[in-house]
Amino acid sequence: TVGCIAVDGNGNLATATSTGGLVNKMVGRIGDTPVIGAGTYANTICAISATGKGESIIRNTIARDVAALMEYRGLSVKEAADLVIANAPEGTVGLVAVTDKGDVAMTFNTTGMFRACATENGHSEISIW
Amino acid sequence: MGWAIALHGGAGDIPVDLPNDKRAPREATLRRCLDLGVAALTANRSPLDVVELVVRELENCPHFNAGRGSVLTTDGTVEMEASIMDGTTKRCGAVSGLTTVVNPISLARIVMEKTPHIYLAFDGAEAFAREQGLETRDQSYFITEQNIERLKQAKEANRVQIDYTQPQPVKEQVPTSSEGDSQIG
Repeated sequence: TVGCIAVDGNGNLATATSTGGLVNKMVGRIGDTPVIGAGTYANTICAISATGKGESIIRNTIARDVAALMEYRGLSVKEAADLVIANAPEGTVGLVAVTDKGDVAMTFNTTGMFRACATENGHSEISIW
Repeated sequence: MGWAIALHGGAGDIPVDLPNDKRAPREATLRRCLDLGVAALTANRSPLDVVELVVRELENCPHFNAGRGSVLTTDGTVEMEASIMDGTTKRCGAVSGLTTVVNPISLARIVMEKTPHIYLAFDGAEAFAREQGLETRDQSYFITEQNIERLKQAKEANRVQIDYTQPQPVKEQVPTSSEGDSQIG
Protein backbone atom coordinates (compact mmCIF):
# COMPACT_ATOMS: atom_id res chain seq x y z
CA THR A 1 0.00 0.00 0.00
CA VAL A 2 1.10 3.54 -0.74
CA GLY A 3 -0.39 6.82 0.45
CA CYS A 4 0.11 10.58 0.52
CA ILE A 5 -1.39 13.45 2.51
CA ALA A 6 -0.81 17.16 1.96
CA VAL A 7 -1.80 20.57 3.28
CA ASP A 8 -1.10 23.81 1.41
CA GLY A 9 -0.18 27.17 2.86
CA ASN A 10 -3.85 28.05 3.23
CA GLY A 11 -4.70 24.99 5.34
CA ASN A 12 -6.48 23.03 2.58
CA LEU A 13 -6.09 19.28 3.10
CA ALA A 14 -6.23 16.15 0.90
CA THR A 15 -5.36 12.45 1.11
CA ALA A 16 -4.88 9.58 -1.30
CA THR A 17 -4.17 5.84 -0.84
CA SER A 18 -3.61 3.02 -3.33
CA THR A 19 -2.89 -0.69 -2.91
CA GLY A 20 -2.76 -4.16 -4.39
CA GLY A 21 -4.18 -5.58 -1.13
CA LEU A 22 -3.04 -8.71 0.70
CA VAL A 23 -0.82 -11.42 -0.79
CA ASN A 24 -2.91 -14.54 -1.56
CA LYS A 25 -6.18 -12.71 -0.91
CA MET A 26 -9.42 -14.18 -2.17
CA VAL A 27 -10.56 -12.92 -5.54
CA GLY A 28 -13.08 -10.11 -4.93
CA ARG A 29 -11.76 -9.25 -1.45
CA ILE A 30 -11.98 -5.56 -0.58
CA GLY A 31 -9.59 -4.07 1.94
CA ASP A 32 -9.61 -0.81 3.85
CA THR A 33 -8.18 1.48 1.16
CA PRO A 34 -11.41 2.20 -0.76
CA VAL A 35 -13.53 2.30 2.43
CA ILE A 36 -13.59 6.02 3.21
CA GLY A 37 -13.14 6.51 6.95
CA ALA A 38 -11.21 3.27 7.35
CA GLY A 39 -7.99 3.61 5.35
CA THR A 40 -8.46 7.12 3.97
CA TYR A 41 -10.13 10.23 5.41
CA ALA A 42 -9.86 14.03 5.26
CA ASN A 43 -11.84 17.00 6.52
CA THR A 44 -10.98 20.64 7.35
CA ILE A 45 -8.97 19.58 10.42
CA CYS A 46 -6.75 16.73 9.22
CA ALA A 47 -6.00 14.21 6.47
CA ILE A 48 -5.04 10.58 7.08
CA SER A 49 -3.79 7.64 4.97
CA ALA A 50 -3.49 4.23 6.65
CA THR A 51 -1.74 1.00 5.69
CA GLY A 52 -1.58 -2.53 7.06
CA LYS A 53 -4.09 -5.31 7.38
CA GLY A 54 -7.32 -4.09 5.84
CA GLU A 55 -9.62 -6.16 8.02
CA SER A 56 -8.04 -4.66 11.13
CA ILE A 57 -8.19 -1.09 9.75
CA ILE A 58 -11.87 -1.47 8.79
CA ARG A 59 -12.84 -3.02 12.15
CA ASN A 60 -11.14 -0.18 13.99
CA THR A 61 -12.21 2.64 11.59
CA ILE A 62 -8.67 3.94 11.88
CA ALA A 63 -8.67 7.12 9.76
CA ARG A 64 -11.99 8.52 10.95
CA ASP A 65 -11.15 7.72 14.59
CA VAL A 66 -8.01 9.87 14.39
CA ALA A 67 -10.05 12.73 12.89
CA ALA A 68 -12.86 12.30 15.44
CA LEU A 69 -10.48 12.40 18.42
CA MET A 70 -9.06 15.67 17.11
CA GLU A 71 -12.50 17.06 16.26
CA TYR A 72 -14.42 16.10 19.40
CA ARG A 73 -11.74 15.84 22.09
CA GLY A 74 -9.28 18.38 20.78
CA LEU A 75 -6.33 16.00 20.81
CA SER A 76 -3.25 16.88 18.79
CA VAL A 77 -2.62 14.83 15.67
CA LYS A 78 0.20 12.95 17.42
CA GLU A 79 -1.91 12.21 20.50
CA ALA A 80 -4.84 11.05 18.36
CA ALA A 81 -2.68 8.89 16.07
CA ASP A 82 -0.79 7.32 18.98
CA LEU A 83 -4.05 6.51 20.80
CA VAL A 84 -5.73 4.92 17.76
CA ILE A 85 -2.62 2.90 16.81
CA ALA A 86 -2.10 1.76 20.41
CA ASN A 87 -5.64 0.42 20.50
CA ALA A 88 -5.40 -1.43 17.17
CA PRO A 89 -4.19 -5.07 17.08
CA GLU A 90 -0.42 -5.21 17.36
CA GLY A 91 1.52 -5.54 14.12
CA THR A 92 -1.34 -4.61 11.79
CA VAL A 93 -1.53 -0.82 11.24
CA GLY A 94 0.48 2.26 10.28
CA LEU A 95 -0.66 5.72 9.26
CA VAL A 96 0.46 9.17 8.16
CA ALA A 97 -1.60 12.21 9.23
CA VAL A 98 -1.34 15.99 8.77
CA THR A 99 -3.34 18.90 10.18
CA ASP A 100 -4.49 22.18 8.65
CA LYS A 101 -1.67 23.83 10.64
CA GLY A 102 0.99 21.60 9.00
CA ASP A 103 1.62 19.27 11.97
CA VAL A 104 2.54 15.74 10.84
CA ALA A 105 2.26 12.35 12.60
CA MET A 106 3.65 9.10 11.18
CA THR A 107 2.71 6.27 13.59
CA PHE A 108 2.72 2.47 13.30
CA ASN A 109 2.52 -0.66 15.45
CA THR A 110 4.25 -2.88 12.91
CA THR A 111 8.00 -3.50 12.77
CA GLY A 112 8.41 -0.70 10.25
CA MET A 113 6.75 1.62 7.77
CA PHE A 114 8.34 3.12 4.65
CA ARG A 115 7.61 6.81 5.19
CA ALA A 116 8.74 10.32 4.34
CA CYS A 117 7.62 13.83 5.20
CA ALA A 118 8.57 17.49 4.74
CA THR A 119 7.17 20.76 6.11
CA GLU A 120 7.50 24.38 5.11
CA ASN A 121 9.39 25.18 8.31
CA GLY A 122 12.21 22.96 7.13
CA HIS A 123 11.59 19.60 8.81
CA SER A 124 12.26 16.63 6.50
CA GLU A 125 12.45 12.87 7.17
CA ILE A 126 12.77 9.58 5.30
CA SER A 127 12.54 6.50 7.57
CA ILE A 128 11.70 2.82 7.73
CA TRP A 129 11.90 1.65 11.41
CA MET B 1 0.48 27.43 9.46
CA GLY B 2 2.41 26.29 6.42
CA TRP B 3 2.48 23.55 3.81
CA ALA B 4 3.33 19.99 4.78
CA ILE B 5 3.37 16.58 3.11
CA ALA B 6 3.78 12.99 4.29
CA LEU B 7 3.75 9.75 2.33
CA HIS B 8 4.07 6.05 3.07
CA GLY B 9 5.03 2.97 1.16
CA GLY B 10 3.36 0.38 3.37
CA ALA B 11 3.81 -0.92 6.89
CA GLY B 12 4.61 -4.40 8.08
CA ASP B 13 7.22 -6.78 9.35
CA ILE B 14 10.14 -5.01 7.64
CA PRO B 15 13.26 -6.74 8.94
CA VAL B 16 15.87 -4.34 10.38
CA ASP B 17 18.49 -6.27 8.38
CA LEU B 18 16.68 -5.58 5.08
CA PRO B 19 19.31 -6.11 2.37
CA ASN B 20 20.52 -2.94 0.70
CA ASP B 21 19.32 -4.09 -2.73
CA LYS B 22 15.75 -4.03 -1.33
CA ARG B 23 16.12 -0.97 0.88
CA ALA B 24 17.96 1.43 -1.47
CA PRO B 25 15.45 1.48 -4.37
CA ARG B 26 12.54 2.01 -1.94
CA GLU B 27 14.28 4.85 -0.12
CA ALA B 28 15.25 6.40 -3.45
CA THR B 29 11.61 6.32 -4.59
CA LEU B 30 10.42 7.82 -1.30
CA ARG B 31 12.98 10.63 -1.69
CA ARG B 32 12.02 11.25 -5.31
CA CYS B 33 8.30 11.30 -4.46
CA LEU B 34 8.85 13.61 -1.51
CA ASP B 35 10.79 16.05 -3.71
CA LEU B 36 8.02 15.84 -6.35
CA GLY B 37 5.38 16.66 -3.74
CA VAL B 38 7.35 19.52 -2.18
CA ALA B 39 7.98 21.07 -5.62
CA ALA B 40 4.25 20.89 -6.40
CA LEU B 41 3.28 22.45 -3.07
CA THR B 42 5.79 25.28 -3.44
CA ALA B 43 4.38 25.83 -6.93
CA ASN B 44 0.98 26.34 -5.29
CA ARG B 45 -0.60 23.20 -6.74
CA SER B 46 -3.73 22.16 -4.83
CA PRO B 47 -3.27 19.46 -2.15
CA LEU B 48 -5.59 17.23 -4.20
CA ASP B 49 -3.30 17.55 -7.24
CA VAL B 50 -0.25 16.94 -5.02
CA VAL B 51 -1.51 13.72 -3.39
CA GLU B 52 -2.66 12.36 -6.75
CA LEU B 53 0.63 12.97 -8.54
CA VAL B 54 2.69 11.55 -5.64
CA VAL B 55 0.56 8.40 -5.41
CA ARG B 56 0.73 8.00 -9.21
CA GLU B 57 4.52 8.03 -8.93
CA LEU B 58 4.39 5.40 -6.17
CA GLU B 59 1.95 3.30 -8.23
CA ASN B 60 4.43 3.34 -11.14
CA CYS B 61 7.24 2.04 -8.93
CA PRO B 62 7.35 -1.82 -8.92
CA HIS B 63 8.90 -1.89 -5.44
CA PHE B 64 5.67 -0.88 -3.70
CA ASN B 65 2.40 -2.75 -3.35
CA ALA B 66 0.22 -0.55 -5.58
CA GLY B 67 -0.29 -0.26 -9.32
CA ARG B 68 2.78 -1.89 -10.87
CA GLY B 69 4.12 -4.23 -8.20
CA SER B 70 0.73 -4.97 -6.68
CA VAL B 71 0.60 -8.20 -4.74
CA LEU B 72 -1.36 -11.13 -6.19
CA THR B 73 -4.67 -12.75 -5.34
CA THR B 74 -4.86 -16.46 -4.71
CA ASP B 75 -5.52 -16.82 -8.46
CA GLY B 76 -2.25 -15.05 -9.31
CA THR B 77 -4.07 -11.94 -10.60
CA VAL B 78 -4.06 -8.30 -9.46
CA GLU B 79 -7.10 -6.54 -8.05
CA MET B 80 -6.13 -2.99 -7.20
CA GLU B 81 -7.97 -0.40 -5.13
CA ALA B 82 -7.55 3.28 -4.32
CA SER B 83 -9.30 6.24 -2.76
CA ILE B 84 -8.89 10.00 -2.55
CA MET B 85 -10.54 12.68 -0.42
CA ASP B 86 -10.63 16.49 -0.40
CA GLY B 87 -10.73 17.79 3.19
CA THR B 88 -12.27 21.17 2.37
CA THR B 89 -15.36 19.74 0.64
CA LYS B 90 -15.31 16.16 1.96
CA ARG B 91 -15.74 15.04 -1.65
CA CYS B 92 -14.18 11.60 -2.12
CA GLY B 93 -13.72 8.85 -4.70
CA ALA B 94 -12.87 5.16 -4.35
CA VAL B 95 -12.32 2.23 -6.69
CA SER B 96 -11.58 -1.47 -6.26
CA GLY B 97 -11.27 -4.67 -8.25
CA LEU B 98 -9.17 -2.96 -10.94
CA THR B 99 -7.21 -5.31 -13.16
CA THR B 100 -5.86 -3.16 -16.03
CA VAL B 101 -5.87 0.52 -14.93
CA VAL B 102 -2.29 1.79 -14.74
CA ASN B 103 -3.04 4.49 -12.13
CA PRO B 104 -5.99 3.53 -9.89
CA ILE B 105 -5.69 6.79 -7.90
CA SER B 106 -6.53 8.82 -11.02
CA LEU B 107 -9.65 6.74 -11.62
CA ALA B 108 -10.65 7.36 -7.98
CA ARG B 109 -10.31 11.08 -8.58
CA ILE B 110 -12.43 10.95 -11.74
CA VAL B 111 -15.11 9.01 -9.85
CA MET B 112 -15.09 11.86 -7.29
CA GLU B 113 -15.19 14.63 -9.90
CA LYS B 114 -17.28 13.20 -12.75
CA THR B 115 -19.89 10.98 -11.12
CA PRO B 116 -22.54 11.51 -8.47
CA HIS B 117 -21.10 8.48 -6.64
CA ILE B 118 -18.22 7.82 -4.30
CA TYR B 119 -17.21 4.21 -5.03
CA LEU B 120 -17.08 2.14 -8.25
CA ALA B 121 -15.83 -1.46 -8.31
CA PHE B 122 -14.78 -4.32 -10.66
CA ASP B 123 -16.34 -4.44 -14.15
CA GLY B 124 -18.14 -1.12 -13.67
CA ALA B 125 -14.95 0.61 -12.58
CA GLU B 126 -12.95 -0.95 -15.42
CA ALA B 127 -15.57 0.09 -17.99
CA PHE B 128 -15.65 3.65 -16.58
CA ALA B 129 -11.84 3.86 -16.83
CA ARG B 130 -12.00 2.98 -20.55
CA GLU B 131 -14.86 5.40 -21.10
CA GLN B 132 -12.73 8.16 -19.53
CA GLY B 133 -9.70 7.23 -21.63
CA LEU B 134 -7.43 6.32 -18.72
CA GLU B 135 -4.31 4.33 -19.57
CA THR B 136 -4.78 0.57 -19.25
CA ARG B 137 -2.34 -2.33 -19.67
CA ASP B 138 -2.74 -6.07 -19.51
CA GLN B 139 -2.08 -7.91 -16.26
CA SER B 140 1.53 -8.76 -17.02
CA TYR B 141 2.47 -5.07 -16.64
CA PHE B 142 1.53 -5.15 -12.97
CA ILE B 143 2.96 -8.55 -12.02
CA THR B 144 6.58 -8.85 -10.81
CA GLU B 145 8.72 -11.95 -10.25
CA GLN B 146 9.09 -10.98 -6.59
CA ASN B 147 5.31 -11.02 -6.05
CA ILE B 148 4.93 -14.34 -7.88
CA GLU B 149 7.46 -15.76 -5.39
CA ARG B 150 5.64 -14.16 -2.45
CA LEU B 151 2.37 -15.73 -3.52
CA LYS B 152 4.07 -19.11 -3.80
CA GLN B 153 5.42 -18.78 -0.27
CA ALA B 154 2.08 -17.63 1.12
CA LYS B 155 0.29 -20.56 -0.54
CA GLU B 156 2.85 -22.99 0.88
CA ALA B 157 2.19 -21.52 4.32
CA ASN B 158 -1.56 -21.43 3.59
CA ARG B 159 -1.99 -17.79 4.71
CA VAL B 160 -2.44 -14.23 3.56
CA GLN B 161 0.29 -11.62 4.09
CA ILE B 162 0.29 -7.89 4.76
CA ASP B 163 3.09 -5.79 3.20
CA TYR B 164 6.58 -7.06 3.95
CA THR B 165 5.62 -10.07 6.04
CA GLN B 166 8.63 -12.40 6.09
CA PRO B 167 8.20 -16.03 4.96
CA GLN B 168 7.71 -18.47 7.83
CA PRO B 169 9.89 -21.57 8.16
CA VAL B 170 8.07 -24.39 6.36
CA LYS B 171 8.11 -26.65 9.45
CA GLU B 172 5.81 -24.26 11.33
CA GLN B 173 2.28 -25.67 11.70
CA VAL B 174 -0.08 -22.90 10.50
CA PRO B 175 -3.78 -23.07 11.50
CA THR B 176 -6.31 -23.53 8.70
CA SER B 177 -7.88 -20.49 7.00
CA SER B 178 -11.01 -20.80 9.03
CA GLU B 179 -9.11 -19.33 11.98
CA GLY B 180 -9.14 -15.78 10.63
CA ASP B 181 -6.53 -13.34 11.88
CA SER B 182 -3.94 -15.95 12.64
CA GLN B 183 -3.51 -16.01 8.87
CA ILE B 184 -0.87 -13.23 9.05
CA GLY B 185 1.32 -15.42 11.28
